[in-house]
Amino acid sequence: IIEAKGLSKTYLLGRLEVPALRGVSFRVRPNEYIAVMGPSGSGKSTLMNLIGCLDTPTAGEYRLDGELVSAMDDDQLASIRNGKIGFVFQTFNLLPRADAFQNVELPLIYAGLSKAKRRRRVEEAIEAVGLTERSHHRPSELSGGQRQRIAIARALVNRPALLLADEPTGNLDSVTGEEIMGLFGKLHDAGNTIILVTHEEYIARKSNRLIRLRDGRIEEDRPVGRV
Amino acid sequence: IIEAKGLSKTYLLGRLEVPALRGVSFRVRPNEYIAVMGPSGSGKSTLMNLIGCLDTPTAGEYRLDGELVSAMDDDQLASIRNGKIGFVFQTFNLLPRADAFQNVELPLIYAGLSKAKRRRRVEEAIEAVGLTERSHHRPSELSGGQRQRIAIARALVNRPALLLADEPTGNLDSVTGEEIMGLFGKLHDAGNTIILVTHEEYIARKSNRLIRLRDGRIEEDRPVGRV
Ligand SMILES: Nc1ncnc2c1ncn2[C@@H]1O[C@H](COP(=O)(O)OP(=O)(O)OP(=O)(O)O)[C@@H](O)[C@H]1O
Ligand SMILES: Nc1ncnc2c1ncn2[C@@H]1O[C@H](COP(=O)(O)OP(=O)(O)OP(=O)(O)O)[C@@H](O)[C@H]1O
Ligand SMILES: [Mg+2]
Ligand SMILES: [Mg+2]
Repeated sequence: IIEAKGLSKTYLLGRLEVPALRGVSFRVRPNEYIAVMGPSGSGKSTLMNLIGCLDTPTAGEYRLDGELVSAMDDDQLASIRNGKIGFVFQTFNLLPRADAFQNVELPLIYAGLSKAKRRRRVEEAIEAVGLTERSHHRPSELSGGQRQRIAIARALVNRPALLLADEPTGNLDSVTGEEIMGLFGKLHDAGNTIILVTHEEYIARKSNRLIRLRDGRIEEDRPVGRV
Repeated sequence: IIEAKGLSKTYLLGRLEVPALRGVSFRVRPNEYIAVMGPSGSGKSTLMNLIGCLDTPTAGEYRLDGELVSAMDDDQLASIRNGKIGFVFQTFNLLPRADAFQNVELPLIYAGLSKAKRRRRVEEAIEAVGLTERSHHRPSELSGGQRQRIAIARALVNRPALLLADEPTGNLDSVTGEEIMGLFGKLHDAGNTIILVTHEEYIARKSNRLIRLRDGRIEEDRPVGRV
């Protein structure tokens, strides 16, 4: 499903070059459950942005479902992002002027679902993260962890073939965190692929493969735990 | 240093009332180190905002250093907030158009320090969180955990008598998290008071008192670990 060869990303700050990823290579097969770990600043979010087609590498090759992403046009990229990939951002990225319901509904509007079908799927996703009573709160009227859970509901509502979650439990107590991991486990059991960034061991233990980054390189890539 | 009696906070959403805190009472003595825990949405950030004089309660009494905060005028509140209290927000709240150095420098400008003295203290604080090489990056040019560490440096730069930190390690790997807890430990050893919200056990274990919230009430308030 994913093939990365020598992926690099160097940010440009004026004339200063900031190498965030230095030649990362790996493959992901369908239905894998991967935990990405590593110190703060090691390049995890940068890698997730490349995998999710939200940014382009400065070097290297990236294939999604066998196709070279660098050769795709904007329409193709957008349809992949909206259809196949669910993304939970480290910074949530919710629309501030829309309420929780409207934020979760957004991917379904892009996917062209009918209003009635959208309503049912949004209510189901918000119920799954335990926030039915907060459906009409805006992001600023929610707690930090509640915003995070709405961002998770939005990523799951399209039942994505590939879920990319960047620190999905950073603001959640462990009981709520376990509930979210239960949702991810169901998505995985249904045959989908999950890649999540975490720094919490109890989250990483749910996965079946660990990729550890350090200073923009892969330090370790091995099978773990869950089968 | 702090005396809270029957503190309550009810948010108003149109005609809907959302009770976030329902009558919370506690005292904090100088040089205590308190961990506040509880499920997502239980009222932790709301409580921190009241303690830090960033919001006013809808009921109850709150005294800081023996004085009733509700009776203070805006100037008094601002001088307490800028002088005595350091606040690490759950959402970092960095100025997007200022770089890391300028963000950390802000409390020292309010405190009226000379430029040379400010420079020294800012460099020291940024060095303490390990981000000297990122001093001139803006928040959008930093990783999630790096933004969090700049927000921590900003809260510590004024050597506050009271440090309020809301989930300060949510985006940090455990090694970096331990480094930050080392900084808090030093501040505590120097006689200052620390109140931090966390959902991570290894962070809570650094404190000497645990206040656990559930549904806007104090479920538990007892001494723990660190002496
Ligand atoms: N501005 C607001 N308007 C309406 N409701 C709000 C507002 N801010 C918070 N709330 C609600 O008040 C409750 C407490 O929120 P608070 O942010 O204090 O929780 P928390 O314990 O910090 O949670 P978390 O661990 O998820 O950060 C939540 O249920 C939230 O939905
Ligand atoms: N837009 C940018 N411009 C310049 N440098 C950047 C930019 N975005 C990130 N960086 C730098 O690239 C490096 C990798 O950042 P990245 O966000 O991928 O790290 P991370 O592993 O996700 O860290 P964290 O765990 O703290 O979220 C960091 O050192 C950061 O300062
Ligand atoms: Mg990151
Ligand atoms: Mg909070």
